[in-house]
Amino acid sequence: MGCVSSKHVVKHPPGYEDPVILASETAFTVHEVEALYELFKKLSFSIIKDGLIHKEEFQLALFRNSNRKNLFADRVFDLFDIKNNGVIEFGEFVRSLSIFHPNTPKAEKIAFAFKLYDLRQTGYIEREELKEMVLALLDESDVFLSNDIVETIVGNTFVQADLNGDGKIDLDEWREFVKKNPSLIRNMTLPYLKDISMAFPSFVMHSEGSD
Amino acid sequence: KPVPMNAFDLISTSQGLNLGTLFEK
Repeated sequence: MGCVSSKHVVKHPPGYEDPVILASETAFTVHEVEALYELFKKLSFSIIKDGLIHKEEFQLALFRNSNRKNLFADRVFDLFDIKNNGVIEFGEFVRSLSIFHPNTPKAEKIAFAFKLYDLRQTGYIEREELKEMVLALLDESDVFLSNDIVETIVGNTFVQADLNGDGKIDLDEWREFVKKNPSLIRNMTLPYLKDISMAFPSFVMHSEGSD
Repeated sequence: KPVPMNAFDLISTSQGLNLGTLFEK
């Protein structure tokens, strides 16, 4: 009949990027990027059906509750939102998750964690920021520690990490500190990412590349 | 309970930093 079958017309949301390009710039293979697109679609259509991950959708995926406020989830969201326009696009999602890939060099993970903890983006983790994060963590975990104990923990941390004693932790000091305490970046690696195409195999059915 | 060695040990346990949850079905 001369008609082009609509099943071959794949419409992508704004911010969609070619998996081949994304794979060339990240730790993922093309198939893994395509599998990540399945996860991305699930997250980005969970509340606001526009193919972009909004903060509420991110919170829903992390906490099963779209209204749950969390300082650290906010920071992760803001760092994933590279364009800083209030939503996470597919390209941003893949590039950011690539930091968490087991094959990504530690240096990148260390730098990402530093940005995460540098709440006010001054280039330093300051004492007040560290205390704010400790209080946020205690609040989320319903653990009560007295102000004296919190001050002791923060103070001890600065004794160990603030090598030049200027009252703030810079990136070099952070690198040294992580070298001595490698467990601090354990959460910067997601083993799931090695098996992502197994976890979301349905991409094979939808992939343009498989045509 | 023992006081953790450093504040970052404590912080790194936040649920908000556990992105593994994104992959749970």
